[in-house]
Parts: sequence; structure tokens; C-alpha cells
Amino acid sequence: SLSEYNYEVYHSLEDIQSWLHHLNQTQPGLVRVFSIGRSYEGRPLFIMQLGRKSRAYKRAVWIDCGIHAREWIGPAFCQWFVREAILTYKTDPAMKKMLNHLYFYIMPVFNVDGYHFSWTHDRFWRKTRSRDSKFRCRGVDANRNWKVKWCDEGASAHPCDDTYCGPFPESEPEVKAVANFLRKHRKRIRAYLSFHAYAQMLLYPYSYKYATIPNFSCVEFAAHKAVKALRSVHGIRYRHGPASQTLYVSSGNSMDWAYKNGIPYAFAFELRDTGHFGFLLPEMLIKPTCTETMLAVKNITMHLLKKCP
Amino acid sequence: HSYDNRYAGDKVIRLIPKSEEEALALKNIYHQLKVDLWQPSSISYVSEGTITDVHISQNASRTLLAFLQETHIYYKVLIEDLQKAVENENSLQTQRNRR
Repeated sequence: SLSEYNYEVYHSLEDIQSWLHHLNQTQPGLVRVFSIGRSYEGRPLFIMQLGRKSRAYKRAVWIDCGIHAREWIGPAFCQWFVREAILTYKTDPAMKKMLNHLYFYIMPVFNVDGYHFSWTHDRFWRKTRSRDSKFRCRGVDANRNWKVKWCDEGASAHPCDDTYCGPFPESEPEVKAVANFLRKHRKRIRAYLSFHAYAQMLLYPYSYKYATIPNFSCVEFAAHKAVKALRSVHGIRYRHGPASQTLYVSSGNSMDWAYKNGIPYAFAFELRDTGHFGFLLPEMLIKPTCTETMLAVKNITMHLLKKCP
Repeated sequence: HSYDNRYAGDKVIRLIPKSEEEALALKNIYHQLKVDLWQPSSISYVSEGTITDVHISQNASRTLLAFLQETHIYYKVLIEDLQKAVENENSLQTQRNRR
């Protein structure tokens, strides 16, 4: 049951998929799980629709975790988010408002093949697991494969590199499936949130250029409030700002693509830490990391519901 | 051992090049040693003042550390033995049931 699942450990892909099916069966009022396609290796790409099924048309927020396989804290957060939402729906007015007014589409593991591989073969695998007949190296960076300044600055055209952009945009079935879903629902998706590690940052577009986004003031204010809220929990500092200036210039990523395709509030979180553990964030830090991130996400969502046009 | 002990003796080293010359030297040796960059995500981002965390195999780390000492480039070892760190990632919970 929900209360018996341990959210303070990392879970294998099989565990996460069983967890999704379990919630689909036991939480029919709030949860619907469905597949949007299959990965390169044929695994289903599950997403969860979370929210009170009050009416067919509701605005929505997209959340994905685990684009990069080795960033295990991402999928852990996605699961934590679902648990908190379900557990506090009846007692927390803010959560109730969010789930009544919005659907959250949550993809706990975006890069399913890579995540599985990081459990079974190489803990530090980052890319997808697709093959190119001409090269021995496998995989594409699923965060450089989107059709927005594809394969420009900050992406590599070499298949053996960790930032390989792929042979063409949306070459990866995982990227194509998500892009198709977002294109189909873009009119009602208000926000796109993507979870990565590690750097302790909250980023927004653009990544591929230094220019300022048209709705900068609203997005910047939401980000500022979110990192302030996050810091209030355990004192952890996050930097925030446009990705190109705060992290580095990168092209072909999902956040820029979402923004360019009409989703007005697009953010990427770089979760804990800043290098002490790096990708090996101990399980004892899952709870504090997710607790503070939860507050930031609620803050952004409430801000968009209340204030942003 | 998990992952067939493949990370035994591997290290994660942090470097912050103080000049473009140091950055260029690091880029070259990263390329040569085929390091796994944890931060930033690509060698092309390595530049003056950029925090650079590299995962390097036990054998290659000897070459890298000798190079760093020779060129007086400041470094800090973040993870001394990556295999131990991998085992520790979930050591506190392994006795518990995952469900």
C-alpha cells in the first residue's frame, strides 16, 4: 500500500512500474496511469495523470524525472511528489486547490532503458540505449535531442560523447513520445518542470541563447519565491536564473523546446548536491531533498495559478 | 560487490582551472584519458573558473594526478574510492525491506 512503500530508498524500474500500477488500482479518484509509447528497448513509457477527475478539460502541469539515467534522485522526487499529493489532498488546502484545478502529468522515469542499465550494468550511464549501425557507442543525450536549435552549441555530433544530440531531432522514441504528448496537449499545459541533478539550481529558458524570455518578470519572480521557499526548509541554497547564464549554453533541450512550443512556464531543477556525493546522493538525503523541493514545486504551481497571466 | 566491482579504486576529482591555459591543458588530458565528466556535461564547457568534476578510472587517475602535480594545477579528491561510495549509497537502507 501507499504507506508501506519506502520512499526513502532508490527503486529499480520494475519497482517503480509496480508502484504506478498499484496506485492506478487503489487511487481511482485521483490517479490514472497510461503509456504514451515504447522506449528503444521496447519498455512502456508510463505517465501518471494526477488530479481530481472533476471535468475533462483542466489546465495541466507536466513533470518529468530521469531524463539522465544516473541522476537517481530525480525519479525518487517524482515518486515523493505523488505520495505527498495523495496523502495531503484532504488536509492541505493548497494541495487540494492544485489537484482540483489542475492535472499533473508525471513521468517518473523518462529514460527507462538508461535507468535500468544504470541499475544493472553501469551506475554512471547518462544517455538512452539506442544503437547506431555505424558506430560502436550507444545512446543519445535525451536532453540534447529536441527540435530547438538542435545540435548547436553545447551539444555534440559524436555518438561516443555524453552530450551526443542523436542522428536527427526526436530520433529517440522516448523524446518523440513525450514531444507528441506535449504537442497534443500544449494548449492546456501551463508549466513544464524537469528534474535533474546535481548543482542546486532552478533554471528557466533560454538555454541556447543569452536573450531574455518575453515573460521574464513572472517567471523570475516565481523562481525567486521558489528557491526562497526551498531554502526555508533546511537552509539549502539554490541559484536561479536563465539556464544559459546560470549553468551554461546548451541547445536542443526539453525545457527550451517546451517553452518554444507554447508552454509559458518552463523550469529545470538541478537537485542536490553540489558535488560532495554528486550522483551518489545517499538515500538518507532523499527525504530532506524531496521535502524542500516539494515546497518549491508547490510554490511555483500556486504562483502560476494565482498570479501569472 | 555491486556492478562486479568495476569502480574499485576509481576517483572523482574536482578541478577549477585558474586560467585559459590551465583549462586547455585539462581539456587535452581529459580527452586523452577519456574521463567521465560529472560536471559540466561536456569537455567543451571546461573553461577558466568552471567547476569540473571528473570520474576517472584507477589506472588513469595515476596519470592525471602526476600531470596535475607536475603542472601545479590545484585539485581536490571528492571521492577517493568510487566503488566504496557506490556501496555506501544505499548501505544505510540495505538491511530494510524495500517495501
